[in-house]
Amino acid sequence: TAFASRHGKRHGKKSRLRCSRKPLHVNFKELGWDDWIIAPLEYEAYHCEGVCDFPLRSHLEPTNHAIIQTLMNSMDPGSTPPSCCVPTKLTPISILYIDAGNNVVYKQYEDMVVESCGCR
Amino acid sequence: FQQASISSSSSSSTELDSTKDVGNRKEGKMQRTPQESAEGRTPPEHGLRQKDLRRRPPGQHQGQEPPGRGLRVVPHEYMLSIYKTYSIAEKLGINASFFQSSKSANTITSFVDRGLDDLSHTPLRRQKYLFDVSTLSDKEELVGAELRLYRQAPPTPWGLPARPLHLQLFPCLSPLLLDARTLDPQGPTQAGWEVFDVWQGLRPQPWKQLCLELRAAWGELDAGDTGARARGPQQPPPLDLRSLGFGRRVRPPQERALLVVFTRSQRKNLFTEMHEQLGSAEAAGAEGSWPAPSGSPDAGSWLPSPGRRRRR
Repeated sequence: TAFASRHGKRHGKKSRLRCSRKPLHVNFKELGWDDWIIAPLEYEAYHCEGVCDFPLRSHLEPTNHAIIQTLMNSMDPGSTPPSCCVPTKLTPISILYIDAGNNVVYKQYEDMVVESCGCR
Repeated sequence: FQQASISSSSSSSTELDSTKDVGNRKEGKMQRTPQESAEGRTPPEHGLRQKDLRRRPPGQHQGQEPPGRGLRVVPHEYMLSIYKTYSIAEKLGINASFFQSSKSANTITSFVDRGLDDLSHTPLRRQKYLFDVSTLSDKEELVGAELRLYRQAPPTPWGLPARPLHLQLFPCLSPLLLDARTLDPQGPTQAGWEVFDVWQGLRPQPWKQLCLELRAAWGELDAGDTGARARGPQQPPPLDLRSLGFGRRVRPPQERALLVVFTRSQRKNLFTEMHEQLGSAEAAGAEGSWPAPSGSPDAGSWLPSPGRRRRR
């Protein structure tokens, strides 16, 4: 929805970017979390952006539901929104931080980096 | 409100190098004075309360200051090494939990010894190590724990008899032997880490404090050591853990005893974790303690009012 509102007034194929992975650089220092996160202070998280319109490409690994929803959207955009461009594979990152007791902790946080995007 | 720093010798990797400035970073837009940076203090400035709200670590409630507030938190070399090894493995697509050293844990917490040396001059035959493990959650599966003791190089030559020397580790006031090591008094006198498995000592959770006791004892001579036996029955001198390199006075932070606890959390969701931390903060009457982004217009009102939450 956000994508549509931002780009809704634009027309033409160039503005209708296909669902794909885009950079999202996270800087914990800018978030104000560097008081408790020791490392890393920044990392590349990526994000998914773009439209899932008909016909869906196979590399987007659409679910059956997404295929049906996309088909219905293509037939009647007013009745059904397009399927969503979302992360389909995420990987963890290691974080070294200081906990509430001032202990240094290593933790592997799951699902922190987008590896691939798809339509769901 | 507290600082983390990595000593200059700790890392050569670019990633960790970028963290070195944590110890003398800017606070918002205000540059710290060198003295403030060195002592790890937050300069008295307006908006401190708001900043505390924004920058408090998860689970740390307003009014609940960390025990070492104002002190610089220096990550132990061992923890830096764990981070470096596993984060590099991750980048290569290897899951850190596959490493045998990780004991298939996804969380490794280090606790620094809070015990103090007995100042008496009598031989130190037992040494107690104290750890505040109250931050350990009983919701996480404990998969391992080890006590790492740095043994300073004893003066050479030792001058100790040629019989084995046993180091034994017990929970305080308990006869349960957790782990043992045998030292050779005639062997090389290199400094290094002695690692004891203390998993059994931590298993009956939950703990608030963990007290472990190191004891030293002479072993029996081997039956084949005829030379020593021929010299007749000789009473070994009383053992002193200080002379064995386990004294705690005048010891740099990197050489302090470290309890390393390996846990495996089933929680995969950062939001769930945040929510639980926030819930515990609210239970303690400290709503709004979760840090909002520093660029947010009003961190104090970052959280919705109870009425707004109900509507939501």
